[in-house]
Amino acid sequence: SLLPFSHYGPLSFHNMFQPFFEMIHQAQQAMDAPFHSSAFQFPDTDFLRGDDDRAVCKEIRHNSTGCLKMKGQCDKCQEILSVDCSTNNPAQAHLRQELNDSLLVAERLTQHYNELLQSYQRKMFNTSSLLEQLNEQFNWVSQLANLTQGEDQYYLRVSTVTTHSSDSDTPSRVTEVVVKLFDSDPITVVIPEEVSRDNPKFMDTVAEKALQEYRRKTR
Amino acid sequence: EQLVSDNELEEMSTQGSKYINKEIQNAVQGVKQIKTLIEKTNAERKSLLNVLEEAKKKKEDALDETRDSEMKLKAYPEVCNETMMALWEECKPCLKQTCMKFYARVCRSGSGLVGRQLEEFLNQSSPFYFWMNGDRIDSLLESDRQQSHVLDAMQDSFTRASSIMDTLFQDRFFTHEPQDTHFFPPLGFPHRRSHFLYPKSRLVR
Repeated sequence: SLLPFSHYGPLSFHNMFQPFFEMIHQAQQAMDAPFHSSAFQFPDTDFLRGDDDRAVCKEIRHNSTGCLKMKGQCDKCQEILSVDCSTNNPAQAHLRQELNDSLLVAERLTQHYNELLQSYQRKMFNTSSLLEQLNEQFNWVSQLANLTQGEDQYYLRVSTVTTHSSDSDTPSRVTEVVVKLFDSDPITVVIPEEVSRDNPKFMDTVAEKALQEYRRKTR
Repeated sequence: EQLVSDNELEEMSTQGSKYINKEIQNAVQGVKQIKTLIEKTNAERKSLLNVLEEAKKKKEDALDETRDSEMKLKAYPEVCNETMMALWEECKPCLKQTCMKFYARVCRSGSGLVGRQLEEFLNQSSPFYFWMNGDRIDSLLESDRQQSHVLDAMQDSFTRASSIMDTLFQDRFFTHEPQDTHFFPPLGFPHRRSHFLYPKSRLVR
């Protein structure tokens, strides 16, 4: 049982968690750093398929080679690509075919590599979001740990239990329980008639609602 | 009306505290489960990194082969010269017009400078560059450069994050059950090389 938290020793428990937050935050920052730098951008290999206007605009601005990708729209340019010099020089024609074949392979492998890079980036995002969850979960444990340094041996102390009708025209009666969670302010929990006081789950319901209210307030 | 005696209030407080304690235990276990998930994600990342290294090798071999073929082809005297040049003189204006129309419609920024830059580029280019798909080769080399930069940036950040997580997860909070009665001294880890999320055989960048 964790009761009481004294296993961690009052002060060291809180001290212990504080650096955890800093470390988790640093790890998150380290993980997210590259994605915030402008120099970090995935190569737009979509232009290999001519799909990405953005990439073409960038290339046109950068060094005009983006315009050469529009050769398909100019007949005379297409004719250059289909000029066959093999009659003058068969070896050259063979070399050109070799070049085109290796170019196709290189383009396919570049596209594949880009997809792998993007799945690698997704792994980084996963780790970053897990660090966020770790932070949130630690936050909750640390706050509880912080609160358990009080004198009271009870984590939850019931101060009053009253019952009254939920409102004048309906006879149904609710039970109102005022509790303190550690040394938090009093929390009032309203339990519907269906969960009566002799129901073994009554106090679990009270504690669950009190904890929800506590977490809502401390978030 | 007040329903319960002081004794009953004590009993209710005890029951409620047990519930809260269970929740605390769950929260502590939750922290450990997240750590396990981080480790799992990292193991997947490491194997993906191996796949990336292999794919990079294949890609670069293909690029080398392409450049070899290009060099061999460039070494040949430019045959079909007349045909090429005649076609090129008709290809350029069409290319310029098509490109400027596209740029004005899609890129939505000043096309004056781009037009002059394009004119200069086309006049300096040779139809052979075109005939050999020189533009596609240059685009591949550019994306190869960018991909190396992207991977390096991601690796650097992972290295830094993993050394921090390595230290964090070495803490006794993660390696001992909270029931252990040992007193947990505050954090003060012996500084160790980060191997937690990183194999010793650090990849050569």
